Amino acid sequence: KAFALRKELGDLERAEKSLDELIHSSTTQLKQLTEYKDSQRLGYVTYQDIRSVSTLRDQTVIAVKAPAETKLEVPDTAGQGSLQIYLKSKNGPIEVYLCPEE
Amino acid sequence: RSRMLVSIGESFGLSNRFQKINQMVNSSDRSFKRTLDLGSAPKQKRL
Amino acid sequence: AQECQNLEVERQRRLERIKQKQSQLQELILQQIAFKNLVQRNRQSEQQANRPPPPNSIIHLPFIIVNTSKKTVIDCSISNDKFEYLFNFDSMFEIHDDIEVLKRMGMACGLEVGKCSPEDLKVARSLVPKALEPYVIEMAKGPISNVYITGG
Repeated sequence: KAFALRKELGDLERAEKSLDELIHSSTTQLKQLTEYKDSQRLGYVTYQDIRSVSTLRDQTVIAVKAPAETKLEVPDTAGQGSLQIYLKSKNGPIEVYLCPEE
Repeated sequence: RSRMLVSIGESFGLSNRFQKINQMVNSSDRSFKRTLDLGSAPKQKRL
Repeated sequence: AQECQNLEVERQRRLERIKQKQSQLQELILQQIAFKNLVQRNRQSEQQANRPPPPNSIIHLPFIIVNTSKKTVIDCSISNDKFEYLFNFDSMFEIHDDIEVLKRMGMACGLEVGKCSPEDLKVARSLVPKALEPYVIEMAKGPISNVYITGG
C-alpha cells in the first residue's frame, strides 16, 4: 500500500508542476494581452452590451472606471437601512457613468 | 463597524472577489427590512 | 501503518492544492477566452460599421459595475478632484467586475457553466495556446471538480 501511495504521490507531483507552469504561462499571456495597443483600443463593452445581460436589464447600472489601486470600501451597516460604497483613488480621478436605459 | 475592502482598477483580478461583499449587502438589506417589518425603525445614522 | 498514514495525509494535501490550482487555471482560461473574443468581436463590428462606436457609448476595460433595483434611491457625494466618491443606497446593490459582465455577455463561450456548443468549443479552442486545449475540452463538459491530469 505504501508503494502504491508513493507512486501516486509522484504522479500528483508531476500534475501539480504542470499546473504551475500552465498558470504561470497563462498569467503572462493575459498580462501581455492587456498591454497590446490593439487590445487596449478594442477592449471595451457598449452600453447595449451591458443592457443585453438579462440580469441587468431592469436594473439601475452604474459603471465605474477607476485608476489602478483604487480602494473600494463597503462598511457593514447591518440593519441600519443605508448601504454605502466608498471609493478612494490616489492615482487619478475616478469616472462614474450611469448606463442609459435604452 | 467592520468593512470590506477591494482594490479595483486592475485588469482581470481574482474571480468572485465581490461575492462576499454582495452576500454581506444582501444580508444587511434583509435584516433591515425585517426590523422595518417589526415596526421599530432604528434611528438612521448620518455620516 | 504509520508510514501509510503519513503518505495518505500528504496525498490529501496535494489533492487539495491541485484542485485549488485547477480552479485558478480555469479562471485564467475563461478570462483569456473572454477578452480575446471581445477584442475579435469589436474588431469585426468596427470593420463592418467602418468606424468605431461613439466614445460616449462605450466603457473600456478594466471597469466594475454596480447594479441595483430601479426603485433604489442613490445618494452620491463626490470630492472636487473626483478622487473620492461616497454612494448611499436605501436598498441592496450588487458589484460585479468586467470579466463577470463579459461572461454574462457570452464572451467565454459558455465554458463558465459547462454549456458549450460544438461551434463555441471550436471558437474557444482557437483562442488558447495548444497546451491549454485539453483543459478547454474538459471544461466544455462542465466545471472540472476532480483532479484532471492532462496526457501531456
